[in-house]
Amino acid sequence: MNIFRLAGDMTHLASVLVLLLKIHTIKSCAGVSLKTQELYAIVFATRYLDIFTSFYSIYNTLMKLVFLGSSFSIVLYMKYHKTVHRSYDREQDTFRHWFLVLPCLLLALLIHEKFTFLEVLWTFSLYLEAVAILPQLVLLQRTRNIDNLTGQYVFLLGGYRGLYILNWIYRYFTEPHFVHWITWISGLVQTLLYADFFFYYSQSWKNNKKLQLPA
Amino acid sequence: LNKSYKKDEL
Repeated sequence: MNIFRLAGDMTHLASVLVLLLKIHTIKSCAGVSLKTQELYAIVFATRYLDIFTSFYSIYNTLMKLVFLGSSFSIVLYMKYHKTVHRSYDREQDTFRHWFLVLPCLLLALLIHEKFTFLEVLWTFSLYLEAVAILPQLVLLQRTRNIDNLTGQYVFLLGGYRGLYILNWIYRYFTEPHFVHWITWISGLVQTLLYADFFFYYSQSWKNNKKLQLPA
Repeated sequence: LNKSYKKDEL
């Protein structure tokens, strides 16, 4: 494992911890998109089915369990915890996320490396992860006051994607035959979706002002 | 258990 990959995983872990901290300690999910969280739960559930069929390392299995557990608990918290649920911006979080799931499934059925159940689901999870942040970005744009934790959550998620790209570049040059087009292209699309957010985040940071995205 | 090289990432 290279430093970019480890840093990427740790940034991803940090983003989840920031979100859980907000929900668990402050008992608020204001500004957090339940649609995006549901999509991530689907992403991890379909990608990590291989914990039953393959073993890579203790690290790999542990991280998979952490991401599965955290994504499902965030969804359950937002849906069923009374106080947390009350802070949910239901009226603003209107992105029709199921319209992302179907095209991703169709695309995975069309473009994949092997036509097997696990492989198609794995490919589907990559396509879906690429666009899963969209409901969250739309909600951020609609939210007048973005609190620091929500901003940091999205910033860390974007950082994780950026570091994964550095990891792929590193692996391409250091490991023979490391070519994975599906992973790379969907990963690149996913990272590009954050570009706009990163611009406004850095502006607010530079000017020491509250983060606000233009309508 | 089979091991797929590309799936060692999360």
